[in-house]
Amino acid sequence: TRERFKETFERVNQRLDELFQRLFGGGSGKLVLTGEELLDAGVVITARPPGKKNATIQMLSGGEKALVAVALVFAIFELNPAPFCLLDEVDAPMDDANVDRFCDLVKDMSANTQFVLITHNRRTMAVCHQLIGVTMQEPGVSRLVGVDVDEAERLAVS
Amino acid sequence: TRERFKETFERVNQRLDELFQRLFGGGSGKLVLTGEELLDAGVVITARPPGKKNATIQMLSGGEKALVAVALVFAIFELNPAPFCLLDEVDAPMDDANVDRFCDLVKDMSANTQFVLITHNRRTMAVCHQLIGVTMQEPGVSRLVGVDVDEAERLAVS
Amino acid sequence: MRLNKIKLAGFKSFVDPTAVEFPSALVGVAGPNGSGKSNIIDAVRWVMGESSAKQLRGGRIADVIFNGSGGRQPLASAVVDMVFDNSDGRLGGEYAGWREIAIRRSVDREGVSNYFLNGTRCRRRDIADVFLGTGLGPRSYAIIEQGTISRLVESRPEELREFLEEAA
Amino acid sequence: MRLNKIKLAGFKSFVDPTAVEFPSALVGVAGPNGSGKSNIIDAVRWVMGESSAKQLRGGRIADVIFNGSGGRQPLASAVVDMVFDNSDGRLGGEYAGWREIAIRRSVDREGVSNYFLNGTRCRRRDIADVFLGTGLGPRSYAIIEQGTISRLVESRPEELREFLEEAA
Ligand SMILES: Nc1ncnc2c1ncn2[C@@H]1O[C@H](COP(=O)(O)OP(=O)(O)OP(=O)(O)O)[C@@H](O)[C@H]1O
Ligand SMILES: Nc1ncnc2c1ncn2[C@@H]1O[C@H](COP(=O)(O)OP(=O)(O)OP(=O)(O)O)[C@@H](O)[C@H]1O
Ligand SMILES: [Mg+2]
Ligand SMILES: [Mg+2]
Repeated sequence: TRERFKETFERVNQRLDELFQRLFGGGSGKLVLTGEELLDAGVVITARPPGKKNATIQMLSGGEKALVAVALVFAIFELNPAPFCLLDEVDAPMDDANVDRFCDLVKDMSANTQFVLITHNRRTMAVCHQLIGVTMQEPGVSRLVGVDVDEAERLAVS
Repeated sequence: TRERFKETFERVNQRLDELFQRLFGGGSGKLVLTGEELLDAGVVITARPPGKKNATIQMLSGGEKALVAVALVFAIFELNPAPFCLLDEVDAPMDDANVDRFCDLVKDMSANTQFVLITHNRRTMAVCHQLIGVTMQEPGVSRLVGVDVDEAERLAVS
Repeated sequence: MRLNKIKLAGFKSFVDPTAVEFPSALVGVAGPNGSGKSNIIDAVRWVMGESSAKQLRGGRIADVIFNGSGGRQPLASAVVDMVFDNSDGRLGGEYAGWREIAIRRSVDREGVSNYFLNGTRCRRRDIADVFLGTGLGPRSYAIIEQGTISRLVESRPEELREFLEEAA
Repeated sequence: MRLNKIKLAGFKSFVDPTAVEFPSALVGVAGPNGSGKSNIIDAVRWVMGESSAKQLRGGRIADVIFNGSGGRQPLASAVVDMVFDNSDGRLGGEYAGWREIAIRRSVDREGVSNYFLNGTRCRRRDIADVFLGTGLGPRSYAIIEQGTISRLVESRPEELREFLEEAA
């Protein structure tokens, strides 16, 4: 199992860095082992957004943390690709430029994996092939409505 | 101190309910004591969004929880109004209708209290009297720029 | 293997039987606060065998059953179906031959759950077996709940290690 | 009593001296992810006496000092000033007579902090005294950090009680 862990660690690490650069438009993200002994060392993430010094995860901003987390989840995901991925408002802390990079990445990955994205963000709605609207026209009772992006945006306002 | 706590509890409770109705457009929010003994009983919040049954805080949605929390903070705030209030992206989980109600409330309260709102939401930017833009044109170095709402929105995209 | 649809009846705020179809590889879900979007994700984790009420934002396991609203009475049970298209034979083991796989879970007010696989009663373990090796399951890293995206990177080093091991 | 401005020099990502003015009762702050918005809130809590590095998203207290970037060297110290208009005499005690109140805090790489009140060196306690009874302070309920708004209502009953008592 030592070999197996080492191989997993290295593959995720490489993919994490590639996805980090894609989501941040540069810089680098890496996994680091906290001890010598492969079988029981902990794992930490270091991140270096473009133009900045290496930072611990703690020092990153809300939006930066969400991007690193998405990069890590997708890196692990590709190792053992589950057939579908459900994301509940992961774009909430992101600014528009980062939402656009996130959506581009999800669009690419949707070639092999099915994505369901819960979102309030118009930019994310716009890249989805279909939109499901959920309303409570009757208070307390959830119902579905078919919507397009404009309607979905209005729906979120109603 | 028993009297004092009882008075605080009742005043916050009343104000919480008023602010709850204002933020949710109806329903009611209440504080409940978990024990008989006033001096050491705990406090829980019960919330009833309009048209729904009473729910514990746990069962509420992300946006509903944020609204209840704002109602509670402002209810306590009015008891002992601090001269200023700093809110860091509290509007992130809210849909547009709730953001509008939140902004209306903040606008009213800004008659007595100074608010500083960090936000990515265009609707919230639009109700502010002034907007401060923060950028990192030089990577890793924060600088301020004067902006209006359109520029601020573009700024969040850059 | 693709997720075709989820049917909810009496599950949380979905009091009337509701089918949520996923016709493509990239589906968005939108709607006002409190309308029931995250409840759909809870339904997916529940039908796959989630046994902790707390993880489903409830106090007891029967809290997933529609509890009533301004104009409706509480129901006595909840049922969720999840239907997969397995024509690529991706779902392993004895089920590889099935073109379509439907899992169902029901629960009553006493908290007693029943599981079904393509219409036949089965155990919770059998549902877990269906997903073995696919990375799916009630606590899969492929399902990110609201507000938890950053928690992942903030976890302690030994937790992050366990997370990696699970994926290996 | 109104907050007039905050001046940051060498504090986190504000390497160059920067004055953030608050000219009105409702001021918005906007900008891309990671540009330094939440660092301004950290500066306010820090100058008011926050002593825990963890509460300021750092490991050691000297982590608030600009650490360098692609093109800049790390600095040796950080200074933050906060200037209030106290013409209404709201700030109590011996300071009620001051029309303007300026508090300053500086820190060096050894983690040694110095506090100043209207230009005169003072202790951390003196800064806390200035705000006594106003509801303000490094952990005041009037300052909501990013991502923490829901944590308040999710706290345990005894924590919520403490919160109420603090406000009484
Ligand atoms: N057993 C139940 N019976 C009836 N209603 C329920 C039950 N459990 C939860 N709910 C309702 O579901 C609502 C929450 O739904 P959900 O969390 O899916 O909202 P959401 O669409 O994700 O909103 P947001 O955009 O704020 O995240 C609550 O208002 C709650 O009243
Ligand atoms: N001591 C320091 N020296 C230099 N830079 C620092 C220091 N401490 C923090 N930073 C930088 O500040 C950035 C975080 O800033 P901040 O949290 O204010 O962003 P933000 O504008 O709030 O973004 P978001 O919209 O994502 O919440 C990090 O990228 C980090 O590199
Ligand atoms: Mg939700
Ligand atoms: Mg921030």
